[in-house]
Amino acid sequence: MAPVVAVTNQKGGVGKTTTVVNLAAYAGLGGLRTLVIDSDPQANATSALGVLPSAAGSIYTHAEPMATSAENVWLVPAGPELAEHARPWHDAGHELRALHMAVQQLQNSFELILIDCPPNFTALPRNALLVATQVVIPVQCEYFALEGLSQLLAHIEELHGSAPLADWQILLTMASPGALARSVIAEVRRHFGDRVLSVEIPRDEAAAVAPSHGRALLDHDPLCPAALAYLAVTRELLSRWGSK
Amino acid sequence: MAPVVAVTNQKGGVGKTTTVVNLAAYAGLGGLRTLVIDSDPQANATSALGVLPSAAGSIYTHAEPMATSAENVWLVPAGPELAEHARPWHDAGHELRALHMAVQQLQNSFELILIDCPPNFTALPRNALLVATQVVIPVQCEYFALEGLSQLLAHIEELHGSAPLADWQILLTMASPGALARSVIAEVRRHFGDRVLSVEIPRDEAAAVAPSHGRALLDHDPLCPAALAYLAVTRELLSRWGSK
Ligand SMILES: Nc1ncnc2c1ncn2[C@@H]1O[C@H](COP(=O)(O)OP(=O)(O)OP(=O)(O)O)[C@@H](O)[C@H]1O
Ligand SMILES: Nc1ncnc2c1ncn2[C@@H]1O[C@H](COP(=O)(O)OP(=O)(O)OP(=O)(O)O)[C@@H](O)[C@H]1O
Ligand SMILES: [Mg+2]
Ligand SMILES: [Mg+2]
Repeated sequence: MAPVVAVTNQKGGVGKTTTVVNLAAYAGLGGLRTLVIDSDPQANATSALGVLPSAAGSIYTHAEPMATSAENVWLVPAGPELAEHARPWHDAGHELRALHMAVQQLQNSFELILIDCPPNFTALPRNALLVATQVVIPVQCEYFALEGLSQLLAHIEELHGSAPLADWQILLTMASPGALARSVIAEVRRHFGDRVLSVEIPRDEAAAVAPSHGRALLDHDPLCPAALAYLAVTRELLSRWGSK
Repeated sequence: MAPVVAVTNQKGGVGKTTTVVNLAAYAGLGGLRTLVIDSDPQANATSALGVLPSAAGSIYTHAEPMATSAENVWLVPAGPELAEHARPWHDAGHELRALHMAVQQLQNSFELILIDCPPNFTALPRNALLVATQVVIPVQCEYFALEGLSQLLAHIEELHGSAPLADWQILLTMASPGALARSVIAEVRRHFGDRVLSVEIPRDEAAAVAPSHGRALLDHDPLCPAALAYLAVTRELLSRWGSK
């Protein structure tokens, strides 16, 4: 069965969408038939992959996967009705069953599934965590992102009771060259040890430019520092997940 | 009556908290008795002002304003129960009345009130928008933030029906020196003209370091580029609001 990876963090702007899009593109480059599920009503993963956000529904209405600008990468877009499913964390409704069935179906025709989540604690990330087999938590190398990590891990732990929870890893993102990033990185590695991926994503303007062309870094600026880091982290993750 | 300013944008990581904290600090420096209401369960404004996020409740439970690390700036912190009020946008409950009453009460003892919002479309930003007399929309000078703007403005327009909606302005934030920021800035100014504040906040590492010391830029690095920009934008906003 294909790994189902939820990429989530309630802190905003830490690189969730950028991570989903670029992991998918490098996994596709490696020959894996890859699916991105955009479960953020902002629909940023949808547009970053060159797809016009559409009225075609979402994973919750069993929208069909569509081709994207990245080779071997398909997308279930974020439809406008997705926001209606953003009920508070404790109040997840019947949608979890619908999501489970949709994802199980899709696992038959893809080799990797990545789910982009919105920056909050609603049923959208909660359901993604409950159907996921793996979790990647992007943590921007800045103070607020560090602060929010314990809140997120407490929410993930809470889910443990109701599901065999996925294996989780932390990906350090937007690492600037200064002392702040170094101290955040040292703190995260001290606390979380092997849970933290060895590859760190550097802050790189190209990562912010690529989505404005509807392309992953691989197709926009494949030799830039962030592209090389996402290539390396894709290899690191695939080998961690492959050995299961 | 004191202006009540909602600082909001559903896009994550665009500088909402940084804007609230630094506008408050410079308004306090100018002698205005200023209140920050942290209505984001992440409680970043609370910790950026040197206050330990507390179990003392939130604006919805009429928590008392407390002193902060910034002179003339008080804070109603984000308590853990705030997340329970994050129901979907259309489903705002009885809390709006409670918020209205609490804010009206506080307007008697403060000269400026700033409300920090979480990155979503829930009842938290919706209620803040309905009690606000002014709205500041931080827009990061990158592609995704630009994309989300029309969604946000559509939500604000929708509220028009149920309230004499506040005056809104766009603040351009994290403007890097490259071509991407220049093209985003040009597009925003072309579309929104006078709604866009003339001061732009530059990307400046000091803005990311200050919160790790629980201090506003004014108290951390008052001569850095972002501090000078926040000083200038505070003057621009106070003169726009003062002339009402
Ligand atoms: N390594 C990087 N270097 C520089 N900019 C980056 C990097 N990664 C992402 N960005 C940019 O930073 C901004 C935030 O990234 P992104 O939108 O991927 O975060 P997010 O966590 O998905 O945000 P949200 O919480 O709104 O969903 C975007 O404009 C993106 O293009
Ligand atoms: N002008 C700036 N230059 C560089 N970094 C900045 C600037 N303004 C804010 N930052 C940093 O960028 C990150 C995001 O800013 P901030 O947390 O204020 O955004 P936000 O919109 O409040 O995020 P959220 O959506 O999670 O509430 C923080 O680490 C902050 O310290
Ligand atoms: Mg995103
Ligand atoms: Mg914030």
